[in-house]
Amino acid sequence: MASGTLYTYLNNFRAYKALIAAQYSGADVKVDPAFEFGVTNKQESFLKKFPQGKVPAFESKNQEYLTESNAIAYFVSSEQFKGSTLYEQALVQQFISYADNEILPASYAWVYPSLSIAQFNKLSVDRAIEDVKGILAYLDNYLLAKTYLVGERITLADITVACSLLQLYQHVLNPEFRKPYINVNRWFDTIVNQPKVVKIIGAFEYCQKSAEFNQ
Amino acid sequence: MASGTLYTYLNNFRAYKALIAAQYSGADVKVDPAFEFGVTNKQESFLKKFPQGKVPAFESKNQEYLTESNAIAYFVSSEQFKGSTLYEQALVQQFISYADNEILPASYAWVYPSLSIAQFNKLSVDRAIEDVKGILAYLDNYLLAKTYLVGERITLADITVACSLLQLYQHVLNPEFRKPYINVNRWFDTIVNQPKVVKIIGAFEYCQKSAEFNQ
Amino acid sequence: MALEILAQEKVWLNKSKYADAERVYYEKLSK
Repeated sequence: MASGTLYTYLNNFRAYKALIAAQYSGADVKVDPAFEFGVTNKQESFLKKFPQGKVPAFESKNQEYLTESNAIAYFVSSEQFKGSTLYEQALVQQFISYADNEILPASYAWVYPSLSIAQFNKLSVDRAIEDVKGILAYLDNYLLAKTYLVGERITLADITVACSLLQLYQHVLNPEFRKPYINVNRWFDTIVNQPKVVKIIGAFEYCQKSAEFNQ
Repeated sequence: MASGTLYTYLNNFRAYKALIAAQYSGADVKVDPAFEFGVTNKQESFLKKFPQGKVPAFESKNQEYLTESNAIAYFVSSEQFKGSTLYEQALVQQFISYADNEILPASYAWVYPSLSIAQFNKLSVDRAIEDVKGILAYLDNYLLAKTYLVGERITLADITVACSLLQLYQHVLNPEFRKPYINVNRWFDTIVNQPKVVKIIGAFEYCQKSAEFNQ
Repeated sequence: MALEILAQEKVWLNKSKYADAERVYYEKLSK
């Protein structure tokens, strides 16, 4: 079973993917407590292993180096977590891509301005909100008759998609907005309340009131 | 071995990934010749299988449906193409993520305005150019002592990264700009000239002169 | 959450702009 050190800042939803996957597989993954974002990842010793200086970054006990959170999560996952058949493995890949290519861009474009860490542009935010509605509608319909995204058990697909939705559910999807999406809400709630997930992300706090935009 | 029908418009670099992977694995993947982008993918029969109406989309002979080009490419790849060891499989995942999260955003932001597909914004393009320099520098250093990105043979990592660089090498990386990046040029040239790759993308034509920006 | 760290992360904020442009372009080409 894989084991090693994960370099990341705290509360990094990308790092959560690997840490949760390790909970399920039993992989021994420790977050480096000495890591300081903006300092450690600019040092020569870090850049020698991880030339782009990005996190999360992973060093296995056998000195194998990995960047990109999906790769690290994949490395520390059990075989079953990655999909039990060829088709299920491909579906896991599908949802991983969907999270990165569809959910995250929409999430950034809505959440970042709402947290005032990106400039507010009404057109962009309105478009992001529509995109998020489309995403939730798609997932809601997909999860109508399914408990998990792929197969009959939790997989890397559920963890990856749930982690990519964390910031949305935390900051902007207020109760009224998310109310119609019964199935995806049920699924998301199931995932974030799994004991192995709670161990990593803590007790999840849903958005009660969307952040106001600083125009 | 997987077989089925791929729905895509012509010259779709995303579709290339799956089609090239199928060449290497021997999977029988046919592009639907009747598919018309903007028409077929809005029809009810298509949306029933692929609710988001996006391409490439894949239907296996066993009526298994997949979207997201990485998932389709994964499904039709041989085991060796996905990485021969656990670490190599994770590295393949790493480069797939790198292509989508780093290369493509920079590529779009430079290439699309240069082709007048998207609006020109000098700040965005200047930033994209710097990002591309960083990408090429990273890959060039990585490929200093390697023929392929992962292991000793061509894998899905090479195909995915090469396909994501296609538009850059075709439209904006003129000879002077790309000259310093000897290793990544060598690697790219190796990939695009592989007979199985040429079968899908044709004879590759390098950019001779960067497109002018229509301001 | 450390907003300052989040602000330093490189994220793709305007993907929809390029996705739309690409779709329109290839729909036109298909015709």
